Amino acid sequence: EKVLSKNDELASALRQRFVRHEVFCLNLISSPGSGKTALLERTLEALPKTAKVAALTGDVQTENDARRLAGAGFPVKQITTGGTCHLDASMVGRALEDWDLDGIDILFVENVGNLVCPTSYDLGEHAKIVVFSVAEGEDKPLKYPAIFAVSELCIINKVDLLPYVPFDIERAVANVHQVHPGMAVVQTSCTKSLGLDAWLAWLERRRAHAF
Amino acid sequence: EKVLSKNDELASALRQRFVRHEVFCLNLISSPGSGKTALLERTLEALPKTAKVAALTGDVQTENDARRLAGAGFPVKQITTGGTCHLDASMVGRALEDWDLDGIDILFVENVGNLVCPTSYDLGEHAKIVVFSVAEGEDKPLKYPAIFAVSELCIINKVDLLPYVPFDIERAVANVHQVHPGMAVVQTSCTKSLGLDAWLAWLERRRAHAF
Ligand SMILES: Nc1nc2c(ncn2[C@@H]2O[C@H](COP(=O)(O)OP(=O)(O)OP(=O)(O)O)[C@@H](O)[C@H]2O)c(=O)[nH]1
Ligand SMILES: Nc1nc2c(ncn2[C@@H]2O[C@H](COP(=O)(O)OP(=O)(O)OP(=O)(O)O)[C@@H](O)[C@H]2O)c(=O)[nH]1
Ligand SMILES: [Mg+2]
Ligand SMILES: [Mg+2]
Ligand SMILES: [Zn+2]
Ligand SMILES: [Zn+2]
Repeated sequence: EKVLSKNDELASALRQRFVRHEVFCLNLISSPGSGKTALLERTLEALPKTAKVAALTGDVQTENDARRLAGAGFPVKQITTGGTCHLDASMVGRALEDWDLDGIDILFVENVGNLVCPTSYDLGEHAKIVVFSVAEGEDKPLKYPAIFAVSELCIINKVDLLPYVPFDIERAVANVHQVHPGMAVVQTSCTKSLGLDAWLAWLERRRAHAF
Repeated sequence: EKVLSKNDELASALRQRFVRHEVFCLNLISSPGSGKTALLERTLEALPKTAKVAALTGDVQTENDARRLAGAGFPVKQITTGGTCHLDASMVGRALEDWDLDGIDILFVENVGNLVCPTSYDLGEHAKIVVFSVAEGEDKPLKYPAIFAVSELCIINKVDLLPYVPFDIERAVANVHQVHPGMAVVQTSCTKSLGLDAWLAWLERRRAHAF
């Protein structure tokens, strides 16, 4: 019988709080620069101003991402780890201390840029979402399988660059499904606002099944 | 007085072996997909066939990168970590066991795709090299400062994409120098073979000062 790690205990407690207060929580994971913040910028712009949305964003250093997300007018907080390569449940718990969870319907958590370590740290989320971009190469799902296996949605971003990069998008989707058969895949461009409707539709459907 | 970690001890032993056998060793670090393997492909193609070059490449899964590098005809070995997000000195030591170090003048080590964790694992190298691409955003040096601070060279790759991405290259270089004043920076495109001469020149100069 596996002994629960400290993180698992804290994550479990967070998960129960999210259920109790009906907070739909998503954990966005990708390499540095795949476009997590850009995706959240487009998302927060697209959601109604009356939506009860909030975001936490994690980085080793700087408040850059929180500053970018704050523009939409929803509550946003930066978690700076100082060195740790992933967010953990204790950091998320601390960041949420002075927020009223009854005032939050959707909580986006942008993880530290890292395709490996965040995989094994439960934050109490309803689902992990993995993002990778067409600039990174179609073999990424095969080379970093764990995050693709445990996530519920794969976003392939920066499709506007397809004419200029050696990226085989059919091969990429096949690789995703080799690691995670049937995984939902949405293709986006955050700079050209492509594919955002499909992403928002997934969000709405997944949230409807959350409680 | 800081107690040496197990990794530091093994790395120190490797470093002594590299000195003894005059092996010039470089540790290439970047996010997944910035172009480490592509850079090594271009490099191994450019070096004379008589050069005593070898490469180790680390990944969580697959032998894809070793397969790509083997095409140049030099000794290449894949290290698969199975889950660990960085190479460490014990893995490099094991990989080198059946190689004759007297037959190697230059050893390239491609680290696992990760901009955080490899920073703190000495592999016995002469220098760390950090690669990031114009697709990732110019704030990466500020957001992941440790690897930029400890590396000796920064390669900004995929400059062929500059017309199509919102990347301010002057801002990017300024950010590199904010974190590491005076750091050497080379701009490359591995797909269009741009900037490779500058990189090879840096390599030659740095190797001349290695022993
Ligand atoms: N061409 C193109 N560039 C994009 C797209 N989405 C984001 N970018 C750019 O990619 C760079 C990185 O985007 P970010 O949103 O900062 O990526 P991130 O995943 O949040 O990065 P970290 O938080 O540092 O891990 C920025 O320069 C963005 O403008 C896209 O769809 N197409
Ligand atoms: N446009 C463009 N694409 C590039 C360039 N260099 C590499 N690529 C592409 O970028 C993708 C990733 O390149 P890789 O060489 O696999 O990157 P990597 O850093 O070795 O990736 P990992 O080992 O998985 O961390 C591939 O599709 C390459 O063809 C470049 O200069 N320009
Ligand atoms: Mg971000
Ligand atoms: Mg590689
Ligand atoms: Zn880690
Ligand atoms: Zn790590």
